[in-house]
Amino acid sequence: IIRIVDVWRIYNTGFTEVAALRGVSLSLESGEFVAVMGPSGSGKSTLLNILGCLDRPTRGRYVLAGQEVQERSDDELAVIRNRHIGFVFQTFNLLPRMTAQRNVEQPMLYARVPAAERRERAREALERVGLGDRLHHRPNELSGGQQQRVAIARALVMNPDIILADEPTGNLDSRASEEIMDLFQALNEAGVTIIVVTHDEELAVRIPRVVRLRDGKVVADGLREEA
Amino acid sequence: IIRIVDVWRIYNTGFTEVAALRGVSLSLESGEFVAVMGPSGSGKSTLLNILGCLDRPTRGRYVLAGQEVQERSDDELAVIRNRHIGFVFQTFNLLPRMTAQRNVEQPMLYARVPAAERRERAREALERVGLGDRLHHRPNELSGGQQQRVAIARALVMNPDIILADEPTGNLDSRASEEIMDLFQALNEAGVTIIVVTHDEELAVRIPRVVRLRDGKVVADGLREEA
Ligand SMILES: Nc1ncnc2c1ncn2[C@@H]1O[C@H](COP(=O)(O)OP(=O)(O)OP(=O)(O)O)[C@@H](O)[C@H]1O
Ligand SMILES: Nc1ncnc2c1ncn2[C@@H]1O[C@H](COP(=O)(O)OP(=O)(O)OP(=O)(O)O)[C@@H](O)[C@H]1O
Ligand SMILES: [Mg+2]
Ligand SMILES: [Mg+2]
Repeated sequence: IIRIVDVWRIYNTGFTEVAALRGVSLSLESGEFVAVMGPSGSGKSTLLNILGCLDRPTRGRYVLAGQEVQERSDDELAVIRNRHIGFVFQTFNLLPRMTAQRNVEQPMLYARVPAAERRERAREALERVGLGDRLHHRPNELSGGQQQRVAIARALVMNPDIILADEPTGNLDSRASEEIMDLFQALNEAGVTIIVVTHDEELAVRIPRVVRLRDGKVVADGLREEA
Repeated sequence: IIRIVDVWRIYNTGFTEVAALRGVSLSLESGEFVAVMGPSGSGKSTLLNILGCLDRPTRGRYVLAGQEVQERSDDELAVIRNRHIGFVFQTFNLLPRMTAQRNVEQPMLYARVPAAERRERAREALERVGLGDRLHHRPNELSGGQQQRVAIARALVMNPDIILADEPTGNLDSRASEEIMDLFQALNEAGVTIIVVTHDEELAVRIPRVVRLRDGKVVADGLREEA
């Protein structure tokens, strides 16, 4: 379902160039569950942004569900992002003046889901991550881990085929982290393709395949023997 | 050096009340190194904000360096925050339009440190956290873990007596986390009082005293036998 071939991403900050990805190739079947790991600054978020169609490679190809992403129009990519990909951002990206419930409703607005259904699905998504009693809190009225869970709920609410989660448990205690992993595992068993960027080796042991990055290159990509 | 007695913090969100801290008492000698742990939403950041003089308790007393905090003027508190307390925020709170170096210079501006000295101390603080090659990048040109390390560098640059760090390694891989812990341990050996909020049990094993919160109350507070 996902295939990237020799992808480079070079940033120009005006006075230097940073090659965040240097020839990354990766291939995933539909329904796989993959962890992406590596040191801080190794290119994990950059990779995930490209896979999520939030950024384009400087060089190389990305084939998503059988079609080259660079051949699709911006409108087509917007629909793909909205309906087929659920993205959990490393820094949450919540709208600060909206409540938790309204933040989770956002993707459904774009898809023109009727108001009563939007509210109900948002409420139910927030309950699934343990925030049923925080629906009307704004992000600055929530703890760091609660904000992270709102970002997770928002990524799930459109029932996407692909979940891309950038360090979804970085602000969660071990019990809340396990609950999120249980949720991801249940979705994966139902056929959802999941890629989780994580620094947490405890989390990664529950994920069947691990891709390791270092300085913008893949240095390992394999299945765990016990998976 | 720090003593809080029966501290409550109640938030009013307009339609509900959230008691984030419900009678927390804590006492630290100068030079101690303490981990604060507990589930997401248990009150850790709220506690740290009060200790850092960024927030006031609804009820209870806070005695800092021998004087009641509520008896000090806002100006006095601002000087204490600037010169004696280094605060690492859970969500970094970097200024988005300034470079990493300029962000780290911020506390020194307030203290009227001359420009050449400011730049040099900021550069040196960023090198200490492994970001010597990212001085001129803005936050959105940095990875999540790099932003976190800029926030750490900024907290250290005034050589504070007290460091309050809210999940300082949440976005760091294990090697970068260890480097930050080595840094904190060296500062503690030089006499700095350090309180680290963390979800990471691996990190906490290196910290001699652990305070655990649950639902806004202290449920454990003790020294590790082996420390
Ligand atoms: N401004 C606010 N208004 C209302 N409730 C708030 C506000 N800020 C925090 N809260 C609530 O207070 C409780 C404690 O929040 P706090 O940020 O201290 O938790 P925490 O232990 O740091 O959690 P985490 O590990 O997720 O960062 C949470 O349940 C949160 O929803
Ligand atoms: N807009 C940008 N301009 C310049 N350099 C950038 C930009 N965004 C990221 N970088 C650099 O690209 C590299 C990879 O960044 P990326 O965010 O992908 O790392 P990461 O693996 O997600 O790290 P972390 O674990 O710290 O989140 C970093 O060294 C970073 O400084
Ligand atoms: Mg990242
Ligand atoms: Mg917190």
